[in-house]
Amino acid sequence: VISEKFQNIFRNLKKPGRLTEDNIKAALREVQLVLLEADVNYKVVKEFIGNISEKAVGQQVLKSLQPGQQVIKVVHEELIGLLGKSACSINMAEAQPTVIMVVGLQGGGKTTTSAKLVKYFTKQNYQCSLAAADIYRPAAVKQLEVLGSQLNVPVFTEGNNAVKIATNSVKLASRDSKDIVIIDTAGRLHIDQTLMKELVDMKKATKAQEVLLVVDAMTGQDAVKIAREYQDVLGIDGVILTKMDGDARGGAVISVCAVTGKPVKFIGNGEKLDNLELFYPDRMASRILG
Amino acid sequence: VFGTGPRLEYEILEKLEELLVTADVGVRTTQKIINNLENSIHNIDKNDFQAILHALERELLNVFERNNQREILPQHQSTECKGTPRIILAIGVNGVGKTTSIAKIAHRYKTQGKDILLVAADTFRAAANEQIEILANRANLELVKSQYGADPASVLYDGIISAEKTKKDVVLVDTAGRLHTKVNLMEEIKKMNRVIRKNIHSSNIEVLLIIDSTAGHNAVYQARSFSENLGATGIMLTKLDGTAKGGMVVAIEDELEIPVKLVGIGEGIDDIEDFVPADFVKAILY
Ligand SMILES: Nc1nc2c(ncn2[C@@H]2O[C@H](COP(=O)(O)OP(=O)(O)OP(=O)(O)O)[C@@H](O)[C@H]2O)c(=O)[nH]1
Ligand SMILES: Nc1nc2c(ncn2[C@@H]2O[C@H](COP(=O)(O)OP(=O)(O)OP(=O)(O)O)[C@@H](O)[C@H]2O)c(=O)[nH]1
Ligand SMILES: [Mg+2]
Ligand SMILES: [Mg+2]
Repeated sequence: VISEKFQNIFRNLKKPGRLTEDNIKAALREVQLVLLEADVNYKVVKEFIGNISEKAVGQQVLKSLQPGQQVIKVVHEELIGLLGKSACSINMAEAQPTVIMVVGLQGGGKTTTSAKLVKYFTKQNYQCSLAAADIYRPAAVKQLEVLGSQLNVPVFTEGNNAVKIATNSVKLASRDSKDIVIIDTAGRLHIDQTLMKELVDMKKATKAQEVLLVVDAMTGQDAVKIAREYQDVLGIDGVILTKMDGDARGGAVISVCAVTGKPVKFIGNGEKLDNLELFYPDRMASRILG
Repeated sequence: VFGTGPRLEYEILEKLEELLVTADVGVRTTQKIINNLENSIHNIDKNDFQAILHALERELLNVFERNNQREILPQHQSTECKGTPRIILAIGVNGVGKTTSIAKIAHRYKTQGKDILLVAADTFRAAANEQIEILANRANLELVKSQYGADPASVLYDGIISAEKTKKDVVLVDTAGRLHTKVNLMEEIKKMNRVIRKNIHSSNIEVLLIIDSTAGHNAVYQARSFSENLGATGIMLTKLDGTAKGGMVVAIEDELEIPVKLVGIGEGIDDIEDFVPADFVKAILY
């Protein structure tokens, strides 16, 4: 469902016989503005418009009866293509427990999302546990413990550093026959070499099956740098886009998928522990187009 | 409408557009600024990119120079409203750094010898009380809090009364994160604002909107909505120690005229600085 507003960009392209390469270019300039206002990365937008341009001014479109509709369709489909497949599942370990690390910048929603993931998997009858590996933020462990007790799952906190807490949690989860252990980590800047190394060590020591990057839906142009650094230094398996219950268009997700090549697995849609949903690329594309 | 300045080459315009948009200045504000630039540059070598950047720097500074009041809780204009306590209310969407920032400001006042009181008015989020309590204890700051789930307006009221009784200089109030699109949460913060205004003179109130420098266009929507609902008197821009430039405050100052007063440059209690437009603009352009 593409908004009226977006479709209006192409109203002049709807009259057959009046289409020129120039007015397609003008319409695509409008699309560029729409995407930039939705916080899609500048370079990604330029490349995207370039690709669309080739397809749009191709002979088939110019001759078709509904050229405007055709261009909209191309834009929408190309955007969906950039967002990857829908409803991607978590890689489950062959021998339990499956270890999931939740990582990302400060304040993105990792702790809340870790608890949401527990609720999501518990509903599917998996036995879950949480690991409180954020030893820096005041009351971070307490925050996870409060959420863990709301969900009636254990929260492992033993260890004198983050990596030890993570490895101890995996050992305990295995001993207790938990299917999944979700590790909440401290927020950290992608440029903080020491803290990024901590994640690399943690991933190696726990043999984590899934490293999920939590990204705030309101993130702007910086999304490219964040995603690139997390992917190059740590390696991620998927993305969770949070705070989608607001009015952020969420174009940062395009940058993240384009740069990492990894799919968005879930979206966070509110502060409650039920507010985790599967990701649907077509819905996201419509939202970005405004 | 053609200006009197030279029209710049397409390649140069693209370069300037990329520079500003990737700094999150926002696409419409970028267009406006570049148009102003073309209308204002005279006697400039169209091929001298450094000279053009310098002119762009001036154009950006023009936006900031419209707002000269960048002091938190500025000095009183007259003596009649000199009562205590003065109050700072930290508001903003989820996760931007309100709790950390209000603690930084409180610590700063304390080191200046002021008597301050922190009020833990986030009664909603898990371990919010515990988080601010640890920050308060570390910095030796007095704290008023209530139980989890209490009415935040009544915790705020208790804090104001306590501060009046004990003759505090400044009350600093932390609030729960809230998306500006949530009507009931905006009503809650409006109610808290009314409680403050019933008890404290407006010249003694700072409504500080906390904005995350990694935010894109949504920051402008946040500022617009919080401003319409409450009237923000200032902005603190957090997480500038990352790679984000925080350019959306250019749009906010240009369209809403809310001055950026402080910046957060890290997670430590001292990681706070006054906002300096010249430094901020240089960081975007060079
Ligand atoms: N509205 C909304 N709020 C959310 C969502 N996810 C998280 N939050 C809120 O965002 C704020 C930050 O969430 P946290 O889980 O503490 O974020 P974090 O990434 O663990 O933060 P750090 O550990 O400090 O890096 C809290 O107020 C959460 O309630 C969401 O999907 N929607
Ligand atoms: N790098 C960096 N991190 C910051 C800065 N300010 C806050 N943070 C971090 O951002 C995260 C969120 O900070 P909080 O103070 O809990 O944010 P909040 O707005 O109170 O969050 P909610 O109350 O959940 O809405 C924490 O991990 C902080 O340490 C800053 O200037 N730089
Ligand atoms: Mg956390
Ligand atoms: Mg807080």
